[in-house]
Amino acid sequence: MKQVISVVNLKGGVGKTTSAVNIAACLGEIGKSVLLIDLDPQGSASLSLGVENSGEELLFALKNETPLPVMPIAITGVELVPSGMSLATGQMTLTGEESNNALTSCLEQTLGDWDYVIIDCPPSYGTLTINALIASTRIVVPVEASFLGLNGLKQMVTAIDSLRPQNPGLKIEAILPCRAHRRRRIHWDIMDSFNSMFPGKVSPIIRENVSLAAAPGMGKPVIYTDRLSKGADDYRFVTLWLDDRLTVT
Amino acid sequence: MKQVISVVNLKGGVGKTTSAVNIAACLGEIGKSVLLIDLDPQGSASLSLGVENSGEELLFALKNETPLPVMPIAITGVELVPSGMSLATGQMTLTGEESNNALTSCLEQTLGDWDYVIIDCPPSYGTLTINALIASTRIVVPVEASFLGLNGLKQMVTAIDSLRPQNPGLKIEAILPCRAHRRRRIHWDIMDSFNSMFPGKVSPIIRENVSLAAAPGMGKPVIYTDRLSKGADDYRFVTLWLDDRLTVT
Ligand SMILES: Nc1ncnc2c1ncn2[C@@H]1O[C@H](COP(=O)(O)OP(=O)(O)OP(=O)(O)O)[C@@H](O)[C@H]1O
Ligand SMILES: Nc1ncnc2c1ncn2[C@@H]1O[C@H](COP(=O)(O)OP(=O)(O)OP(=O)(O)O)[C@@H](O)[C@H]1O
Ligand SMILES: [Mg+2]
Ligand SMILES: [Mg+2]
Repeated sequence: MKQVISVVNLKGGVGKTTSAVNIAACLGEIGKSVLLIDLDPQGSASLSLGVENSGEELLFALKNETPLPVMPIAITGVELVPSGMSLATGQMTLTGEESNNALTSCLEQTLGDWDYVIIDCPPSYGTLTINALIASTRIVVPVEASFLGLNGLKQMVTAIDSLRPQNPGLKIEAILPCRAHRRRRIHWDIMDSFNSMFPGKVSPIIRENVSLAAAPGMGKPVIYTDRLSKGADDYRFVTLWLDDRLTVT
Repeated sequence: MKQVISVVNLKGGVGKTTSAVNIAACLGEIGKSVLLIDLDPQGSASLSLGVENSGEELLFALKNETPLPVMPIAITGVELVPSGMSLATGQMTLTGEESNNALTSCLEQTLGDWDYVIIDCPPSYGTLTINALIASTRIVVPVEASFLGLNGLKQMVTAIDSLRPQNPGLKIEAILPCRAHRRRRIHWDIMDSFNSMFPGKVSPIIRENVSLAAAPGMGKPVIYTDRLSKGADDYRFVTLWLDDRLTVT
């Protein structure tokens, strides 16, 4: 059964895009088929894959509830719905309760047989993020093990709870500790908090590693740019952990 | 003459809040008086100073164009306009061209004789950020020296250019390289790009340092929590550099 996963966190720069892109690529590497949807007007996921896009096609699809613009990319098993700045205007015009289901409707009409749909969300609680959450079967929250990171997670929980009437099955499937600095005491203190808030749902950590900061500049996921790096190792391991959980349940 | 400074970047997690809070504190330490405005519904700046706030007072002030709710905090020379989740609802209701001047109007009515007003902006190009930019005399852009960080800066430039008709004096005063990893080659490559895009405007760097990730958890700026740390050194140095530039011009 197809899993639709929102990669979401209102807090900025915690590793949403890096996780969405690299988990999608790692799933493709283990033979899964993935549709990666870039839902951020800043188009970070698209840019990380070497794709510059206006976002106009995606904006059109959402406004008119037509099939999503899917493009092939040179990543095994992964296809992309790219985004760009035009979607920002969309964030202003796509307002109101009825349009919160636009993405769900678009997805239903989009032909393709993917094992996973992964949605990269922007760092704001607006129309786009709400659309993603309503369209999703699972939520994955990349987090940073810092005080502000922990606070962002608490606010995320509140936001998701408020959406449950519109999508009763909605729950946080996994917390991904990204950009981890394991030598810091604060890392372990905050990890304890994550583990007590979400027992059994905290994934293996993804370490802060230059390979992950550098890969977007080469337009490829880290398993293509630096396949022996810590960044590649960590995302492969997290992907296996996640796929295992999502296949069983 | 009072300087109103927006600390802004649409890219998430680059160090806007960390910079706004710590530069404000460092300015207070050298005898300047500062009003720090938390304009982010996630209230990160407020939380970093140990203040939990609903954001209702700030929302009310912006909607009705009344004086801002200023509160004293135990930081020499610094007062705070706190924020919180209620401002998120505001982001939906405060729409339309005429409301882009709300913050400017509120500031004019707010009694107080500060050398600097520093505005911490959220990572989105919506009403709140536009209000900040229109109210400002100067823009400071914290950046991360990574590919996605450089791209965020380019998008920031485009956004600011589009606002110039409404605030002709608006220009980027400084680029602050935050969370810097000087041992990475990518750091120096991207720093070259920053320096060629903004010659003479790139501040001394602020290194990635645990002191800056830990300080918010203690509700104080780093010069109070860890005054001999690299984080404290770097922000003091950047503050002197910035104050010098802003006093001369
Ligand atoms: N584990 C890591 N090690 C090193 N750099 C990383 C790591 N994860 C992410 N980065 C870098 O940190 C920055 C922020 O990551 P990313 O853009 O993925 O976060 P985000 O949550 O999607 O941000 P936004 O809120 O702006 O959408 C990027 O420049 C990225 O390349
Ligand atoms: N130089 C630094 N060294 C270590 N940690 C840092 C540094 N600067 C910021 N941080 C940490 O990185 C995270 C992101 O920083 P911060 O919240 O200041 O960025 P931001 O741009 O305001 O984010 P947002 O887009 O969510 O508003 C925070 O957890 C913060 O404590
Ligand atoms: Mg992103
Ligand atoms: Mg912030």
